[in-house]
Amino acid sequence: YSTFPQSPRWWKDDVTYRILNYTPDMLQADVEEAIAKAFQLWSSVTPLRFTRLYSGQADIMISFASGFHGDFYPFDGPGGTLAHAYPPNTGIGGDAHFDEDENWTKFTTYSGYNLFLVAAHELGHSLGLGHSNVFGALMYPIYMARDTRDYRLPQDDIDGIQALYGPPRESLELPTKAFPPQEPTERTPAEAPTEMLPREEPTEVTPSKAPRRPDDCDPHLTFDAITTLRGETLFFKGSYVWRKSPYFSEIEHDTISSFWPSLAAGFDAAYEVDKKDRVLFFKDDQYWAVSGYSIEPGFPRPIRNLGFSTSVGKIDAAVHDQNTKKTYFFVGNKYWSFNENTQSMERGYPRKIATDFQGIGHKVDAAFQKNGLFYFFHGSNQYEIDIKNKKLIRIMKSNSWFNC
Amino acid sequence: FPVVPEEEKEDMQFAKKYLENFYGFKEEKNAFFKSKNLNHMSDKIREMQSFFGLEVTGKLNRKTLDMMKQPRCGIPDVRS
Repeated sequence: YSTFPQSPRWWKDDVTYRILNYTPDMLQADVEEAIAKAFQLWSSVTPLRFTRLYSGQADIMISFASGFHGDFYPFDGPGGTLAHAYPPNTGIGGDAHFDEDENWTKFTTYSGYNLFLVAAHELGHSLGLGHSNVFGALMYPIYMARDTRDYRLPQDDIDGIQALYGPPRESLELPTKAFPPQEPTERTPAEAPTEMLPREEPTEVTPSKAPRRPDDCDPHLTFDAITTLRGETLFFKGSYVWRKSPYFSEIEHDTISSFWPSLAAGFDAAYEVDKKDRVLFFKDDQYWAVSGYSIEPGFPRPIRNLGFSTSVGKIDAAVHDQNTKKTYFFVGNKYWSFNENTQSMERGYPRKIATDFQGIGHKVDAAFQKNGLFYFFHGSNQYEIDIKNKKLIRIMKSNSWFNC
Repeated sequence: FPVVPEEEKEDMQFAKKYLENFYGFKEEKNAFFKSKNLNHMSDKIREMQSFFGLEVTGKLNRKTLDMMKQPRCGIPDVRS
């Protein structure tokens, strides 16, 4: 993410906005809803509250215009520049202008631009954010059509806006329950920020600081999920990804949203079926399938589709054996074997992990296969296993792959 | 000098405008600085290619032009 020079921001929590005019492309109510939803995105992860004014001067004045429209940055007709906005300040500061020569739409279609998405981006500028070079971030300069029905703010954008304003006040009191939904343009229910925050208590969070990625060589480093992907290995924790590639010696640091913008952070498990060029991600009782960057249509699906009983609410880890075409799912002290060819659970499962994997007498947090060997992760330890003989070969630190 | 085909000239104009808008490129109007302009523009193309994770060549290749033609926000990508 980036901010403007000197990082201008609003030095108050209550910011006002006013919609000066409307585009004829959409119903007025749809314009108002899109703008309100865009504000909610930002208020849900900061202490900011947005109030709509219907007359007079508001901090953020929103308008539609084409060509020359009273500032030094004329619009350019259909395509090209869609909109622009000014960083926090008096006068034109904070204002957002939308190019009326574009076709504005309520939904994501290929014949127009989704007003909610563009407004959410422009309001990021109105609050002080610059552009991000993280592909998939909301503040990425180029418009990317995407499903906005359950749109979640990518982690890079949360990091950026919280660097300016900090997290929502409630999250500092660590609420015991999500507060009730409120009127639009007020703070929205808290499900979004908890979804986006790493699953365990982030180790680094202090009231004024956003959670941050643990150090590669932190001896206590643990992982939520690990998978191979086209010869590389991806290690997941919260919204963070460590990417180990056989082609580069350095470990690359990414976020989930930079690869799959619409996936929420905090995977429980992940595994690759190399022959199908497919990786499956698991979170709670659902799973997604991706091929490279693209999420396969028809997902998420419930994990019971794989043959789990409804008593299994989520899985801890999963690993696919490329030799036998079987996938092992780990839940608590038990594990299942899934036949990828028949797409069904094998008979005689679940079995106790400790019975078949000597030395693994506890829950498995994450697992993957490399060069024929299995690697099971529990806490900050990693167990290298010869799967054929189900023999424990050695125990290492979880981050032994990071050249520590 | 090689004659620049019409389309390439248009692409060059488009790219110049793009780099002015989003990367703070400023062209020296004085004709004597032509080679300096080309170097400066090449630097700005590198800056844009690096921002978008393209191969950094400093040349106005097809991929770079395609990226420039994507619908986008009107705010510059770098401070200016």
